[in-house]
Amino acid sequence: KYGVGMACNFYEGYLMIVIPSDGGKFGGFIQNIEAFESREGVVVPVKKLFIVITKSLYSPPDLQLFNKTNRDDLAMLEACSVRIGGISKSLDDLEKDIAGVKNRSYKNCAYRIYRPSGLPVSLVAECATPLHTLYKVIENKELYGDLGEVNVDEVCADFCTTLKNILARSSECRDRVELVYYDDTDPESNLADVLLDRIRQLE
Amino acid sequence: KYGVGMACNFYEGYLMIVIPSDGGKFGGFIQNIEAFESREGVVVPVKKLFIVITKSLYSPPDLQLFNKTNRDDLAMLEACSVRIGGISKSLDDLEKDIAGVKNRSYKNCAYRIYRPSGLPVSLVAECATPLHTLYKVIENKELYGDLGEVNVDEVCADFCTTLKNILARSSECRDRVELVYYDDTDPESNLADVLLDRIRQLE
Ligand SMILES: Nc1nc(=O)c2ncn([C@@H]3O[C@@H]4COP(=O)(O)O[C@H]5[C@@H](O)[C@H](n6cnc7c(N)ncnc76)O[C@@H]5COP(=O)(O)O[C@@H]3[C@@H]4O)c2[nH]1
Repeated sequence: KYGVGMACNFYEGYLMIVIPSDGGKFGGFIQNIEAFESREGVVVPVKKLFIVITKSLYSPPDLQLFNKTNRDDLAMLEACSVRIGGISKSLDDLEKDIAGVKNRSYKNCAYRIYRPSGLPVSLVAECATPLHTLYKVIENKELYGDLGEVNVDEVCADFCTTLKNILARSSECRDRVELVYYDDTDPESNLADVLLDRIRQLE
Repeated sequence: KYGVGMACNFYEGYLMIVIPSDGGKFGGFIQNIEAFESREGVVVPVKKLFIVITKSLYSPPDLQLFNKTNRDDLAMLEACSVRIGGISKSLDDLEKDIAGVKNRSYKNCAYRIYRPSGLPVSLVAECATPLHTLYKVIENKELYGDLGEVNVDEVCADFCTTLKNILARSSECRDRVELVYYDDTDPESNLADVLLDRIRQLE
C-alpha cells in the first residue's frame, strides 16, 4: 500500500498540477514546452515528461551525473541551466497557492542530449521524486525504526504499476508522461542512449 | 501503511530540506526566519513551522480563507505576500537540485495574525500538504477505483502519529515543527485564535 499511495499522491499532487492547463495563466505542459522551444530556438521532438526510474532508486541532483566520464564516443546529457539574468533557460516555472503555501513553485527541467554524431536532442526529464525520497528513507533506517522495514522492490513495483494504471485512465495525463527504466547499476548502460532510443520509438 | 509512508516522505522529502542548515548557502529555517524578521522589521515570537491539520483534510490555497467573514471582533490571518518588486516579503525561498530537477524551489509562508486588541503576531504556517493531496485522491475515487478505498481516518491518524514519532527522534527537526489540529467543520472554531493560543503556550 506504501507504493500505491505514493503513486496516487505523485499523480494528484504533482502530475495533475504540472501537466494540464489550469484554465487560467498556466497553459499546461505542452504549451510550456512550446514556449520554451520558441524562446530558446530549439525543437523538442517528443513533448512528454520523461520520468527516469533507476534500479537502485538513487536519483542524483542532476541527470548529467549519469554520463560516463571520459567517453566522448557516447551521448551525454546536459541540463539547460535554469536562469540567466532572470530569464528562464529551461521551462518556465508554475506558481500556485497550495495548502497555505503562497506561490509554491513547480518547475520541470529541460535537458539536451549531445550525440557524437548528429544534432543535439532536447527533452524534459527528471527522476521519480517519490522513489528518491524512499531511497533516503531506507538509508535512514535508524531514525524510522521498523517503519523503515519496507520491501523496497515491492514498493517500487507497486508505485510503477499503480502509476501506469492511473495514467492510462487519466484523460489529462495519458500519453503525456513516459516512464523510463534505467539500470544505473550496469556500467554498460548509458542513460542518454536509453532516452534517445525511447525518443526514436515515440517520434 | 499509506499514512506511515506519507509521513516518512514528508519528513525526508520536505522537512529535512527546509529545516536544517545545509552547511552551505542555506542557513536553515531559524536563520531564514531571523533574516525575515530583520528584513521586514517584525518579530516572530515562536520560530517554528506550524503545520495545520484540518478535520476535513481540506486545505485551502491560503490560510486566510479560514477567517470568519464579517467578524472583526475575531482575530484573522493574512499571508505576507510573497514578492513585491523582486523582494521577498515572506521567507526567502531555498533552491536545490533534486532528483534531476534543477533549482527546485522550496518556500515557507509567513502569516500575520491581526487581533481586535493588541499588536499583530507573525508566524510561519501551512497545511499538511500530503493530507491535502490525500483529500484530492479521495475526491477522485472514480479514477483510482479501489485504490481510492482508503480508510481516511486511519491514514490521517497514521500520518500524524508517525510524524510525531519521527520528529521526536530527529535531532534536526525536533522542536522545530508544531502540529496544530483545527476543526474546520466547527463554525465556532477560528484558526487564528487556535494559533494564537498555541503561540501563547509556547512563548
Ligand atoms: N519533481 C517534483 N517536483 C515538484 O515540484 C514536486 N512537488 C511535489 N512532488 C511530488 O509529488 C508528490 C505529492 O506531493 P505533495 O505536495 O502532496 O507532498 C510533498 C509535500 O507535502 C512536501 N513538499 C515537497 N516540496 C514542497 C514544497 N516546495 N512546499 C511545500 N511542501 C513540499 O513533501 C512531500 C513529498 O515531496 P516529494 O518527495 O518531493 O515528492 C512529491 C510527492 O511524491 C514533486 N515532484
